[in-house]
Amino acid sequence: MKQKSIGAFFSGA
Amino acid sequence: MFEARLPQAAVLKKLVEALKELVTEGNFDVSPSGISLQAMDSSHVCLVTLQLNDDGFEHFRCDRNMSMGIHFGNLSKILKCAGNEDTITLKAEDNADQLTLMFESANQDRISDFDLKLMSIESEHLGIPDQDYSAEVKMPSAEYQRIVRDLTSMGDTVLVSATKEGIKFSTSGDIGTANITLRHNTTPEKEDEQTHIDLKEPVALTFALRYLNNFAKATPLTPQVKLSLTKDLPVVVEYKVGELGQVRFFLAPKIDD
Repeated sequence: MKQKSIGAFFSGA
Repeated sequence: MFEARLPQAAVLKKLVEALKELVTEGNFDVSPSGISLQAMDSSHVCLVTLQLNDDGFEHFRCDRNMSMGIHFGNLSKILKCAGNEDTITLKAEDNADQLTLMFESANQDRISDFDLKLMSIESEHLGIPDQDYSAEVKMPSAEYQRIVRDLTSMGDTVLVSATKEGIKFSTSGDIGTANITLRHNTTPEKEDEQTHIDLKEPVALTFALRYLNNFAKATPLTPQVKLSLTKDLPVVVEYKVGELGQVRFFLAPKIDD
């Protein structure tokens, strides 16, 4: 299984 | 200048103990509305956010927004010098390169102050949308801590599935498999001991147990924890800090290759 970076789920402000 | 006073140092001590292994450093962003923090762990799979509201403090003053770069291991060393019942005051001049922590014993016969050197930390601020989750589960924080600890002895990852039957935590490893199910339970008289499952639709996600265990370091903060789950999105593990605010841990799910 793989895991994305948490940043991939939220937009940069 | 910035000045914030809390009647009990224990709260801040517990908060920093909850964070310091997951995130070694981060910016305390102070503004007239309070203190906030966003920080990722070193592998960038989880995010910690902290919000402490100005009106939760005994006294709060912030003339100018500031970002104070904190090394949490060093802050923890200083907070270990505070008694649990001490009043704690955080102070910094505008654009200061240090944060002063002042501890006063309950009968005010002992006053100490420590200056923590601040760091310059580049950090990306992420926008976290408010959203509806497929399942929101409130449970005793000690129960959550026990479940993730027990499962860690069996496996590395946990499948968390919320259905109308309850919330099930499943893992498997070399020695075998384990399943723990908690049902919606409002029988205990104390609300802190109840389990509430608010389900909009069934959801199942897989997570690394190592991180879920790490989040449980926040258990001493509060008797209840809330897990929020939606398909293909990070789980949110939230601990409220009384009237002061909350700490939230976001963990990216494991997905099939």
